[in-house]
Amino acid sequence: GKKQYDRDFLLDFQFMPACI
Amino acid sequence: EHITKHPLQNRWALWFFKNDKSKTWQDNLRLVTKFDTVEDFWALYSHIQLASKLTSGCDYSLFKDGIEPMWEDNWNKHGGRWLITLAKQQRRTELDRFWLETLLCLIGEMFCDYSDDVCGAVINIRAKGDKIAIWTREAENRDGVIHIGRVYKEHLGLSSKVVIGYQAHADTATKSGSLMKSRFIV
Repeated sequence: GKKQYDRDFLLDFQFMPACI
Repeated sequence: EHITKHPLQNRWALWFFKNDKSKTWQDNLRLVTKFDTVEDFWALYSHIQLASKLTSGCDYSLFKDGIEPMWEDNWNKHGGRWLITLAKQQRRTELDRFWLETLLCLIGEMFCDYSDDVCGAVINIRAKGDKIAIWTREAENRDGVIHIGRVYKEHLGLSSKVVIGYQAHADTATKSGSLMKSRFIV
């Protein structure tokens, strides 16, 4: 299926470090 | 530990335009980079200047990979744009938020069945007033255009009193600003 993401899901990644 | 990035439906290309009158329009347009995951989008977004910090005459464009941010591109030439025109004071209060919401609408494919009609989005930084637009592929595709306009307006948080218009590129190319007619409004 199509990869659809809602706004809040996308925003959750804004300040996530690139490497953990 | 292997960490999988979250893939986007499409690969997107960010373009930057800087107005240098000694060069041609096309020479002033530069491809910045392409990305196809949620994580890479944020890495790019946090690395570049906010739109409100750009100088007048600059544009950012985000288009699906393979579509150039110009009317002449085969994917754009029959299309048009939902245009948001901002008052000067909105650069300080709303421009960056509107542009981010626009980007999220695109990469999240938030227009459901009509997301395939979307080509990209453009932000123009101009002294007389900034502009943001979502470009779609086919100005005659009424259902798709209207759906995209309604969803877009909702995501920007615009009140029902605010009206936004859709202009066909073919009309924009041939008519002056004052004669510009919107094909659709929402």
